[in-house]
Amino acid sequence: STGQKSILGFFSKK
Amino acid sequence: MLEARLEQANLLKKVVDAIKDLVQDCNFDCNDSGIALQAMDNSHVALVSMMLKSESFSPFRCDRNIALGINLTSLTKVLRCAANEDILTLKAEDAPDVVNLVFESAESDRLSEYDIKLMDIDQEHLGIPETEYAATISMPSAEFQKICRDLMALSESVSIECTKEGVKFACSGDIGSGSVTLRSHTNVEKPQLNVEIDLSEPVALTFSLKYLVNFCKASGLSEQVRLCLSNEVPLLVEYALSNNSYLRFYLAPKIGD
Repeated sequence: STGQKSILGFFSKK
Repeated sequence: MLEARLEQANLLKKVVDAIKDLVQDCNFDCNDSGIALQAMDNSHVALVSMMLKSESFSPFRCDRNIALGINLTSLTKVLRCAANEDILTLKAEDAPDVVNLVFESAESDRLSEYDIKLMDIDQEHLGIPETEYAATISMPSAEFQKICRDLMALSESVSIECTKEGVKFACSGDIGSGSVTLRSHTNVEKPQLNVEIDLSEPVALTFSLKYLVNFCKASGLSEQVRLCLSNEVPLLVEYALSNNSYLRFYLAPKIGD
């Protein structure tokens, strides 16, 4: 099965 | 205070329609450069980034930064009261409790006015790094929508593979598998049908079709869509609007097998 990454893993909180 | 007049209500109707199933409550951040919105979906897989530049409005006035916290279901209800061709004016005070929407018919003397109560939304802003994408594909937005819908009949995920041969959208599921391959294509008479592939290195990534189909609700905003990919970073799906305004969606890739 494939896992879904989170967008938070790429874009950091300002 | 904010005062922003749009020639056609249709633009805001389409933008809100395209994002309302992805994000529910969001801040419309207004400043002298225009009206911006950034919001993640609940599962933090996708990010919507909208920019309506001040040039898209006439006139546009915003003296200081104002965040209008709006529930998109409420906004949709009110925007349904506007005809597509109505002139739409958004107004708000500097520390507003409500946003005021005025719809004017250019052809008659009808003037409709609505207020939507604002919400206090504590939204985190994400920094989106400037990225030199390995592959950029411009293609007809209707074509992208059809591919995503067609492949979703077979699978939850699509792999997007871009090589110098072209771009291949492929999926496999319980009933079988399918793929659509596009090559660069120039149509002199109908440039809106062009497919342009700009590749610096091959890319292969897998994405959830459910989100892509959702993004495609923006297809009515622009004849062309731009897909930007680099290995192991979120996909950017961009619908360009007039005056450098845009509606962008970012989607985190899927991993593993």
